[in-house]
Amino acid sequence: MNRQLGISTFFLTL
Amino acid sequence: ARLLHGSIFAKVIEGLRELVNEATWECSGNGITLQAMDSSHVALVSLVMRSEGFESYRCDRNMSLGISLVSMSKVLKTMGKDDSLTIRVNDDSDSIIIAMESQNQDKFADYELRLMDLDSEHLGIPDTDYSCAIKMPSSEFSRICRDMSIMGDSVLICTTKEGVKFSAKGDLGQGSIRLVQTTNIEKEEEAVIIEMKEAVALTFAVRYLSMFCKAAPLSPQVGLSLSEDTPLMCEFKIAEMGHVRFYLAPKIED
Repeated sequence: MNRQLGISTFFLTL
Repeated sequence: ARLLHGSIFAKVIEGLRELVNEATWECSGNGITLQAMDSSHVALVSLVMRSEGFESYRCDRNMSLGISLVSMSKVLKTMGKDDSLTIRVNDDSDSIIIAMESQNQDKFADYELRLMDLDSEHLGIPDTDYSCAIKMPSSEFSRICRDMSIMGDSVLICTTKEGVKFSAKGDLGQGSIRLVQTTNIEKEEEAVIIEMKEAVALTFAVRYLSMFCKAAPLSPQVGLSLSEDTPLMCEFKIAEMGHVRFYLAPKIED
């Protein structure tokens, strides 16, 4: 099964 | 902000409203921008509508407007297909005014939508030099997402210098669609163009890709940009004024 990553793993909260 | 073709704004709203129900519209002298994540924080949408793309535009001071896209969509559904659209907010007002004018100036509709108080969390989107950039007809991409969703809830996108391959597998079995790069480009809009620095293979949830395709009426072409371990960027240009860019985090093998 593949796992969904979150977008904030890649884009930092400003 | 006034648009001669109000339908452009309606297409923007229809392109966003499934992914995000409400969002903060940042208005400044340069135009309107919006950035929002879906409820599960897997995807992000970034909208840019530059002021020069409007028939007329004035913004005396920067404003952040919390707007329900679902409500906006309902109001815009009352708009005639050739209507012009003017959106106005008075300085100390807590609502946004949506005015529609028929083409032959014989019907004027005015709606007022209450603004919402939203805490807008802003993410930094780094400039990325993508390994692979694909341009293809947006209708084709919509069709591929629909076809792949029959076979499974994830789609693997693999690029090679010959072309791009979409594949999905699930309980039924598996399926794949391979597009070959267009060689003799007569009409740019129907071409599949792949700029590839290096091959990529990434897996994404197809239901998000399908939601992004709700913005396909904005542009005959869609741009897909990919790099390993990087969110996919799916871009629909808004002619003469900006773009809608969707970002989707990949899925990884456990």
